[in-house]
Amino acid sequence: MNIFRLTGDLSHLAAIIILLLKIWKTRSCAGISGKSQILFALVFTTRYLDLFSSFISLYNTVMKVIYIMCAYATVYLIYGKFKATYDGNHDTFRVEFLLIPVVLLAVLINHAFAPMEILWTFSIYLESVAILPQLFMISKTGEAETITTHYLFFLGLYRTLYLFNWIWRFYFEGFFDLIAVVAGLVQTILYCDFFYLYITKVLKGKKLSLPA
Amino acid sequence: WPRGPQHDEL
Repeated sequence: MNIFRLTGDLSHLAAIIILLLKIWKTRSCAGISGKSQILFALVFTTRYLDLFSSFISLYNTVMKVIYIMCAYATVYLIYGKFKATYDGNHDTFRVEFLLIPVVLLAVLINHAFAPMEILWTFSIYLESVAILPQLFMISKTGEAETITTHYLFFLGLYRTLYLFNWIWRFYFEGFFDLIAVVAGLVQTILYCDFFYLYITKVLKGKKLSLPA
Repeated sequence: WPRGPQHDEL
Protein backbone atom coordinates (compact mmCIF):
# COMPACT_ATOMS: atom_id res chain seq x y z
CA MET A 1 0.00 0.00 0.00
CA ASN A 2 1.22 3.54 -0.71
CA ILE A 3 -0.12 7.05 -0.16
CA PHE A 4 -1.36 7.41 -3.75
CA ARG A 5 -3.34 4.19 -3.63
CA LEU A 6 -4.76 4.94 -0.17
CA THR A 7 -5.84 8.48 -1.09
CA GLY A 8 -7.10 7.11 -4.40
CA ASP A 9 -9.31 4.55 -2.65
CA LEU A 10 -10.54 7.17 -0.17
CA SER A 11 -11.31 9.55 -3.05
CA HIS A 12 -13.26 6.77 -4.75
CA LEU A 13 -15.13 6.02 -1.52
CA ALA A 14 -15.86 9.75 -1.09
CA ALA A 15 -17.33 9.93 -4.61
CA ILE A 16 -19.55 6.92 -4.00
CA ILE A 17 -20.77 8.30 -0.66
CA ILE A 18 -21.32 11.83 -2.05
CA LEU A 19 -23.55 10.45 -4.81
CA LEU A 20 -25.50 8.20 -2.46
CA LEU A 21 -26.05 11.07 0.01
CA LYS A 22 -27.00 13.50 -2.77
CA ILE A 23 -29.76 11.20 -3.99
CA TRP A 24 -30.88 10.24 -0.49
CA LYS A 25 -30.91 13.80 0.99
CA THR A 26 -32.43 15.56 -2.01
CA ARG A 27 -34.69 12.52 -2.65
CA SER A 28 -33.89 13.08 -6.31
CA CYS A 29 -31.58 11.61 -8.93
CA ALA A 30 -32.02 14.50 -11.36
CA GLY A 31 -28.97 14.91 -13.57
CA ILE A 32 -27.62 11.48 -12.64
CA SER A 33 -27.09 8.88 -15.35
CA GLY A 34 -28.63 5.62 -14.17
CA LYS A 35 -26.81 3.87 -17.01
CA SER A 36 -23.41 4.83 -15.65
CA GLN A 37 -24.41 3.62 -12.20
CA ILE A 38 -25.50 0.26 -13.62
CA LEU A 39 -22.17 0.00 -15.41
CA PHE A 40 -20.30 0.75 -12.16
CA ALA A 41 -22.33 -1.92 -10.34
CA LEU A 42 -21.33 -4.32 -13.14
CA VAL A 43 -17.68 -3.24 -12.82
CA PHE A 44 -17.64 -4.04 -9.09
CA THR A 45 -19.58 -7.28 -9.49
CA THR A 46 -17.23 -8.70 -12.14
CA ARG A 47 -14.09 -7.46 -10.41
CA TYR A 48 -14.86 -8.47 -6.84
CA LEU A 49 -15.97 -12.06 -7.40
CA ASP A 50 -12.61 -12.97 -5.85
CA LEU A 51 -14.19 -11.97 -2.53
CA PHE A 52 -15.24 -15.61 -2.37
CA SER A 53 -12.03 -17.16 -3.63
CA SER A 54 -9.09 -15.26 -2.15
CA PHE A 55 -8.45 -13.15 0.93
CA ILE A 56 -5.93 -10.32 0.47
CA SER A 57 -6.46 -8.13 3.55
CA LEU A 58 -9.25 -6.95 5.81
CA TYR A 59 -9.03 -3.51 4.20
CA ASN A 60 -9.38 -5.04 0.71
CA THR A 61 -12.37 -7.15 1.69
CA VAL A 62 -14.17 -4.41 3.63
CA MET A 63 -13.75 -1.83 0.86
CA LYS A 64 -14.99 -4.26 -1.81
CA VAL A 65 -18.12 -5.03 0.21
CA ILE A 66 -18.77 -1.32 0.78
CA TYR A 67 -18.29 -0.49 -2.91
CA ILE A 68 -20.64 -3.25 -4.05
CA MET A 69 -23.32 -2.39 -1.48
CA CYS A 70 -23.21 1.33 -2.29
CA ALA A 71 -23.27 0.69 -6.04
CA TYR A 72 -26.40 -1.46 -5.83
CA ALA A 73 -28.02 0.90 -3.33
CA THR A 74 -27.46 3.77 -5.77
CA VAL A 75 -28.95 1.81 -8.68
CA TYR A 76 -31.92 0.86 -6.48
CA LEU A 77 -32.50 4.51 -5.49
CA ILE A 78 -32.38 5.63 -9.12
CA TYR A 79 -34.54 2.91 -10.68
CA GLY A 80 -36.60 2.04 -7.63
CA LYS A 81 -37.29 4.50 -4.84
CA PHE A 82 -36.77 7.76 -6.71
CA LYS A 83 -37.42 6.63 -10.26
CA ALA A 84 -39.99 9.44 -10.66
CA THR A 85 -37.06 11.87 -10.58
CA TYR A 86 -34.94 9.87 -13.03
CA ASP A 87 -34.33 11.92 -16.18
CA GLY A 88 -34.53 9.09 -18.73
CA ASN A 89 -34.98 11.48 -21.65
CA HIS A 90 -31.44 12.75 -21.24
CA ASP A 91 -29.86 9.47 -20.16
CA THR A 92 -29.79 8.06 -23.69
CA PHE A 93 -26.20 6.89 -24.22
CA ARG A 94 -26.18 3.57 -26.11
CA VAL A 95 -24.31 1.40 -23.57
CA GLU A 96 -24.19 -1.51 -26.04
CA PHE A 97 -21.60 0.57 -27.92
CA LEU A 98 -19.47 0.27 -24.79
CA LEU A 99 -20.27 -3.28 -23.69
CA ILE A 100 -19.64 -5.04 -26.99
CA PRO A 101 -16.12 -3.62 -27.62
CA VAL A 102 -15.22 -4.12 -23.95
CA VAL A 103 -16.28 -7.78 -24.01
CA LEU A 104 -14.35 -8.39 -27.26
CA LEU A 105 -11.25 -6.63 -25.92
CA ALA A 106 -11.40 -8.58 -22.63
CA VAL A 107 -11.53 -11.86 -24.52
CA LEU A 108 -8.72 -10.88 -26.89
CA ILE A 109 -6.32 -8.94 -24.65
CA ASN A 110 -5.89 -10.32 -21.15
CA HIS A 111 -3.24 -11.78 -18.84
CA ALA A 112 -4.68 -15.29 -18.98
CA PHE A 113 -7.60 -16.94 -20.75
CA ALA A 114 -9.33 -17.95 -17.50
CA PRO A 115 -12.87 -17.02 -16.37
CA MET A 116 -11.86 -14.94 -13.35
CA GLU A 117 -9.10 -13.22 -15.29
CA ILE A 118 -11.34 -12.36 -18.24
CA LEU A 119 -13.99 -11.02 -15.86
CA TRP A 120 -11.34 -8.91 -14.13
CA THR A 121 -10.11 -7.61 -17.51
CA PHE A 122 -13.69 -6.89 -18.62
CA SER A 123 -14.19 -4.93 -15.39
CA ILE A 124 -11.00 -2.90 -15.90
CA TYR A 125 -11.88 -2.01 -19.49
CA LEU A 126 -15.52 -1.25 -18.62
CA GLU A 127 -14.55 1.02 -15.73
CA SER A 128 -12.47 3.17 -18.05
CA VAL A 129 -15.55 4.10 -20.13
CA ALA A 130 -18.37 3.65 -17.59
CA ILE A 131 -18.57 7.40 -16.92
CA LEU A 132 -19.36 8.21 -20.56
CA PRO A 133 -23.17 8.02 -20.19
CA GLN A 134 -22.91 10.49 -17.28
CA LEU A 135 -20.67 12.92 -19.18
CA PHE A 136 -22.91 12.52 -22.25
CA MET A 137 -25.99 13.33 -20.13
CA ILE A 138 -24.35 16.50 -18.78
CA SER A 139 -23.46 17.58 -22.33
CA LYS A 140 -27.10 17.02 -23.32
CA THR A 141 -28.63 18.91 -20.39
CA GLY A 142 -25.87 21.52 -20.67
CA GLU A 143 -25.41 21.74 -16.89
CA ALA A 144 -24.82 19.75 -13.69
CA GLU A 145 -25.71 20.30 -10.03
CA THR A 146 -22.67 21.39 -8.03
CA ILE A 147 -22.85 18.31 -5.79
CA THR A 148 -22.76 16.15 -8.93
CA THR A 149 -19.59 17.93 -10.08
CA HIS A 150 -17.96 17.13 -6.71
CA TYR A 151 -18.95 13.50 -7.20
CA LEU A 152 -17.34 13.50 -10.66
CA PHE A 153 -14.24 15.30 -9.39
CA PHE A 154 -13.49 12.69 -6.70
CA LEU A 155 -14.33 9.89 -9.12
CA GLY A 156 -11.88 11.25 -11.67
CA LEU A 157 -9.27 12.04 -9.01
CA TYR A 158 -9.27 8.42 -7.75
CA ARG A 159 -7.99 6.91 -11.01
CA THR A 160 -5.58 9.83 -11.51
CA LEU A 161 -4.08 8.99 -8.11
CA TYR A 162 -3.95 5.35 -9.13
CA LEU A 163 -1.71 6.36 -12.06
CA PHE A 164 0.77 7.72 -9.50
CA ASN A 165 0.28 4.56 -7.45
CA TRP A 166 1.36 2.50 -10.47
CA ILE A 167 4.44 4.71 -10.99
CA TRP A 168 5.28 4.24 -7.31
CA ARG A 169 4.79 0.44 -7.47
CA PHE A 170 6.85 0.23 -10.66
CA TYR A 171 9.86 1.86 -9.01
CA PHE A 172 9.58 0.48 -5.48
CA GLU A 173 7.95 -2.92 -6.03
CA GLY A 174 8.78 -3.70 -9.65
CA PHE A 175 4.99 -4.15 -10.12
CA PHE A 176 3.55 -3.26 -13.53
CA ASP A 177 0.18 -4.16 -15.03
CA LEU A 178 -0.07 -2.81 -18.59
CA ILE A 179 -3.82 -3.52 -18.88
CA ALA A 180 -4.68 -1.57 -15.73
CA VAL A 181 -2.32 1.29 -16.63
CA VAL A 182 -3.59 1.75 -20.21
CA ALA A 183 -7.24 1.55 -19.12
CA GLY A 184 -6.51 3.92 -16.22
CA LEU A 185 -4.91 6.42 -18.62
CA VAL A 186 -7.95 6.29 -20.93
CA GLN A 187 -10.25 6.72 -17.94
CA THR A 188 -8.33 9.74 -16.65
CA ILE A 189 -8.09 11.36 -20.08
CA LEU A 190 -11.90 11.18 -20.42
CA TYR A 191 -12.13 13.42 -17.33
CA CYS A 192 -9.71 16.10 -18.58
CA ASP A 193 -12.45 18.22 -20.15
CA PHE A 194 -14.52 17.97 -16.97
CA PHE A 195 -11.50 18.72 -14.72
CA TYR A 196 -10.88 21.91 -16.72
CA LEU A 197 -14.50 23.06 -16.29
CA TYR A 198 -14.50 22.02 -12.61
CA ILE A 199 -11.33 23.99 -11.79
CA THR A 200 -12.16 27.08 -13.87
CA LYS A 201 -15.86 27.26 -12.91
CA VAL A 202 -17.04 25.24 -9.94
CA LEU A 203 -14.02 26.07 -7.76
CA LYS A 204 -14.70 29.74 -8.50
CA GLY A 205 -18.23 29.39 -7.18
CA LYS A 206 -19.90 29.31 -10.57
CA LYS A 207 -22.37 26.68 -11.73
CA LEU A 208 -21.09 24.14 -14.23
CA SER A 209 -22.89 24.94 -17.46
CA LEU A 210 -21.73 23.88 -20.88
CA PRO A 211 -22.21 26.06 -23.95
CA ALA A 212 -25.41 24.33 -25.09
CA TRP B 1 -5.98 -24.19 -16.22
CA PRO B 2 -4.19 -20.80 -16.15
CA ARG B 3 -5.23 -18.50 -13.29
CA GLY B 4 -3.51 -15.21 -14.15
CA PRO B 5 -1.96 -12.86 -11.57
CA GLN B 6 -3.67 -12.27 -8.24
CA HIS B 7 -4.98 -8.71 -8.27
CA ASP B 8 -4.44 -6.97 -4.96
CA GLU B 9 -5.88 -3.57 -5.90
CA LEU B 10 -9.49 -2.44 -5.58
